[in-house]
Amino acid sequence: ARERFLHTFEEIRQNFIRIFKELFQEGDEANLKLVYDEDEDGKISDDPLEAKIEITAKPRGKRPTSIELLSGGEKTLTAIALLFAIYLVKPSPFCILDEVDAPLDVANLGRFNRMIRKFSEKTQFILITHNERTMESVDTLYGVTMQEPGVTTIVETRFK
Amino acid sequence: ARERFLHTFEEIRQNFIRIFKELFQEGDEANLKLVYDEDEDGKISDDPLEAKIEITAKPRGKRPTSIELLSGGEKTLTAIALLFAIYLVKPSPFCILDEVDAPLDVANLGRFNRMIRKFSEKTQFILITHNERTMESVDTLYGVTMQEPGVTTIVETRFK
Amino acid sequence: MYLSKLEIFGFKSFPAKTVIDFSSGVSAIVGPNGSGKSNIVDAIRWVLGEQGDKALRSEKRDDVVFSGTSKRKPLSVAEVSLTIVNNKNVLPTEYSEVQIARRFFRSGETEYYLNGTKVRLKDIRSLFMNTGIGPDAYSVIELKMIETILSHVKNERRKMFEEAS
Amino acid sequence: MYLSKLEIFGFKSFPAKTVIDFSSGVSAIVGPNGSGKSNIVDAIRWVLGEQGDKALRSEKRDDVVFSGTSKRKPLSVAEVSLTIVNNKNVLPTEYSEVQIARRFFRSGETEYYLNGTKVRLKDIRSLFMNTGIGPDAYSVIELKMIETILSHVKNERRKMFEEAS
Ligand SMILES: Nc1ncnc2c1ncn2[C@@H]1O[C@H](COP(=O)(O)OP(=O)(O)OP(=O)(O)O)[C@@H](O)[C@H]1O
Ligand SMILES: Nc1ncnc2c1ncn2[C@@H]1O[C@H](COP(=O)(O)OP(=O)(O)OP(=O)(O)O)[C@@H](O)[C@H]1O
Ligand SMILES: [Mg+2]
Ligand SMILES: [Mg+2]
Repeated sequence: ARERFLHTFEEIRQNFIRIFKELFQEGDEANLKLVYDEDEDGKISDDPLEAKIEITAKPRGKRPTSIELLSGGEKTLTAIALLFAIYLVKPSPFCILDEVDAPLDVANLGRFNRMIRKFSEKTQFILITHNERTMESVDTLYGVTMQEPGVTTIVETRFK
Repeated sequence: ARERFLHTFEEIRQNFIRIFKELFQEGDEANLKLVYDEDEDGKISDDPLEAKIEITAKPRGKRPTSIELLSGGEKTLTAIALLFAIYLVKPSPFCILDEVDAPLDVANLGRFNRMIRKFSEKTQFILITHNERTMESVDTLYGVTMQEPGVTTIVETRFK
Repeated sequence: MYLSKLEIFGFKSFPAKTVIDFSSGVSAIVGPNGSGKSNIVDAIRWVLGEQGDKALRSEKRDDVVFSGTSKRKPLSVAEVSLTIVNNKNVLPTEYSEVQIARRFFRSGETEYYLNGTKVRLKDIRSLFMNTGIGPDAYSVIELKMIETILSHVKNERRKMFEEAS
Repeated sequence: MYLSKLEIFGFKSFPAKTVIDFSSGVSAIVGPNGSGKSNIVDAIRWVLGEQGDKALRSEKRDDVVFSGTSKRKPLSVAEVSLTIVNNKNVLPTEYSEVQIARRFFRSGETEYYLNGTKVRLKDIRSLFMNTGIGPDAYSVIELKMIETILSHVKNERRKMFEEAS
């Protein structure tokens, strides 16, 4: 189990570094590290199955920081990069994202939608969004409404 | 102190009911209630300064529900209505809203920006936003950028 | 493998039987605030076996059943069924299409179905074991969860890695 | 009464002195993700006396000081000053304009200024008492706080009502 975990971790780490560069700009870097905890006696455990997974991100020109110091939009993009890094190792048949694109600016929204398109060969995506640019980039659009108060109906479906 | 609190509470409640109707649609209602806690012995305390403040919202045609069951956008609008209800009683000289308009759909975004405009006689508003419609509705626009990586500069200010 | 059809009846804001036919590519669900978009996501999480009230934005179990409007009476049963096209033989069954369903009665009983036959939750879970499908697998993500994925505290991140290995 | 000028120097992503002249009506701050918009909001909260690291999105106190880039060295002092026009005599002073400032040295010292004179945090707080201005008054709201305002648990709501009475 340890070998398998370490092998998977290394694969995800490589993917994460590559995808992070694609989602952010030239010069942005990120990394994943296994951090081994100290127990009460100060002994450092060497069991990777117990270790924490630390994300460090270094946006262009900035010093490497913990992800806590990133902005709202940068955090969202970092989490998406991690999710896709895992999907590369183990594709999920479908992925539903509920207003995950809300904090993104216009440029990052474009990169996000291009990445979704790329991964859609192996994974089905269902996106809930208020962003008009995201609506334009999908294959099928389902409109919902509450014409009768309190009752949801599906109004129209538009195929590209 | 009790009299003053009860008086303020009643004023805010009236404001909240009115503003909620303006921010939502015809037929949407909301209310504020003071809920007195029971202590360990089951005795109900009658001290308004200890009571909890309960918000109930009844969007059009739906049954009155606790605000936990509202949608993301409905919760944001309800919180804004409460904030403005308090501002009517005690105006705050300035109000800074950081991407609070992100969960709102096009129609609610319009109502939100109209309400901001109405309150801007007594309160200065500084809005951080990615929404193009909000950008169009303000008096002054400050653009920030990180042309030099890691360094924020203010690029241009546009007056209406 | 992809989700091909979702049927909702009596679940949250769906008092009348509603059918959505999904395509395999990229689709978007759009509509005004409060119109029921996230309720569709909750329906998918629920039929996949989600047990937590908080994850379904409910305070008690029967909050998932249609609670009525000024013109309609509350219902007493919620039912969701999901059809999955098994074209890449990811699911351990020879069927090319699999349908799972869940029904909840206000009286408290829950029923699960697999291709029309009544089964237990355990059977649904074992069908999806190691496929990346399930209520808590990283296939359903909302904005609030972004903080969780990135935060050390709950160590949700470990869970993602373990699911993948 | 309104905020008329904000000067930032050495605070977060502002290594060079930066001045923003605000107008009294409605303004918006716009720009790409990560470009420093919320850092401006943090600077305002900080100069008003905010003490909590979490509210300033920092892990330790000196996270507010510019930590350097590949081309610039880290600085050792962060300084923010805010000019407030007191045209409606809301503030208990005869000045028509009030300037508050805060300075923090990496060594750990903090200094507060009121119209150029060094004062204590207590003096800044008493100036703003009952005016609706202050780091935790409901004048600075981010999206994450919406959940807090509406949730029973932390009873933030009570605080809002008490501030107003
Ligand atoms: N059991 C129930 N019976 C009837 N209506 C319900 C039930 N549970 C939730 N609702 C209603 O569903 C609505 C919320 O829908 P939902 O959260 O899906 O909106 P949404 O389309 O995601 O909106 P947003 O864009 O704001 O996120 C609420 O107004 C609530 O009253
Ligand atoms: N002490 C510091 N020194 C240098 N840079 C810092 C410091 N603290 C934060 N930063 C940088 O500031 C950036 C975050 O800025 P901020 O949160 O203001 O972005 P934003 O414009 O609000 O973006 P978004 O639109 O995504 O919310 C981070 O990339 C971080 O690296
Ligand atoms: Mg929603
Ligand atoms: Mg921000």
